[in-house]
Amino acid sequence: RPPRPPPKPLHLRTE
Amino acid sequence: MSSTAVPRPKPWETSASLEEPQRNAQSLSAMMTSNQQDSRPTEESNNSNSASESAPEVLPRPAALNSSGTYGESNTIPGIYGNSNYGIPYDNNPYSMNSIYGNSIGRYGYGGSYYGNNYGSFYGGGYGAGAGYGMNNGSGLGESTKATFQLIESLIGAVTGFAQMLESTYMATHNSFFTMISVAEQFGNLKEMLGSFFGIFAIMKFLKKILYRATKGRLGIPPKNFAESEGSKNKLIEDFQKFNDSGTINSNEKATRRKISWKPLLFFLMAVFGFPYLLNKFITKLQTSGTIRASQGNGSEPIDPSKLEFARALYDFVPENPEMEVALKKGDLMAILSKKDPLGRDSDWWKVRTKNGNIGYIPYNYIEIIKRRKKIEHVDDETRTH
Repeated sequence: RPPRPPPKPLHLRTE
Repeated sequence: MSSTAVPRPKPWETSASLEEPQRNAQSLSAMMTSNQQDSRPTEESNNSNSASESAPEVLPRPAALNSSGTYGESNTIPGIYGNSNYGIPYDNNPYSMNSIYGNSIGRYGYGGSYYGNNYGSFYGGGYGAGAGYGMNNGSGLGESTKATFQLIESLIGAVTGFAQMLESTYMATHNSFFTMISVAEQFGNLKEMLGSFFGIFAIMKFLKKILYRATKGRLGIPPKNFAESEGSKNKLIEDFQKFNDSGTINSNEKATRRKISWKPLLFFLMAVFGFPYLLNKFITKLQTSGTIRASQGNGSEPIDPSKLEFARALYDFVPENPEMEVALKKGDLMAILSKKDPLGRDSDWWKVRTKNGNIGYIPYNYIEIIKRRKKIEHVDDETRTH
């Protein structure tokens, strides 16, 4: 039911 | 212990069982110079005589010496020699022997201490290095003390800056005061100069009038009140005297001047008190702008509670990057700290503070913004009843 979260900005990406 | 009259007998004379000391003594005599060896027999013969005389008194000693004289006690010999008065050669040689032993012992001792020091310092250095390494890597005590010291340093810097500001303000006020004084002085000078100039001008005018009258109109300038002054020459002189004695005309001028002389004083007072005030305002403005800039540099805008927006979670959110993101449960309330990313650009991930006090980023489409303060209370009631 929850929507897909929007694309992560650079500072939140783990890689 | 022993006197010159009754010398102590030599050990090898009183007891034959002490072989080791005897050998030592013989080696001693071998080390002597030829001169000392020449002097030795005479003394020995004397001593042997005296020893035979006093033998009964000291006979019991060798037995005690024998019983306690172990193998390694040969070094008691130099002491016996040193204490007795056998003469200079005997006295000196045992001491020299003793010093040789002492030297060798000292050398061994020195060697021991040398090694000890070396190893000790090596281990100490190693341990110290290890401790330093641990301190640098540990982010606990070292870091916190570092931060504390930095805080203290910055505090001292701020106080020093404030003191310097006060000092400079004082200096500026002082300087402005003296500038004002000098300006007033200059005005005084100007007034004097103008006064003297006009005084000269008046005298010139008067002289020209006199000249005109003397030359019957060919030189100089005609006086304005020519018709009147023709008849009364004395009136002009009286006027001039009045002017010089600061009579009625001048007294009127003085009164008016005294009236307006409050203006520069007021201006001066305003400058003295207004300048520091303006400076203070300027500095506070600078400080506030500086703090805002500093807080923005940290990536978080200054939080104004009255403008703070609140939001409620629409869905559960499980953070993929727990260091930056924060977990949400459906219906949780949170305060929106920033709708921008750390670089200040608009973002789809907002920085929020949840009820637990955790601060992190969450996707904007998982929450709904609560518009007004009244609505917050309403929502609070809803959550309480549920």
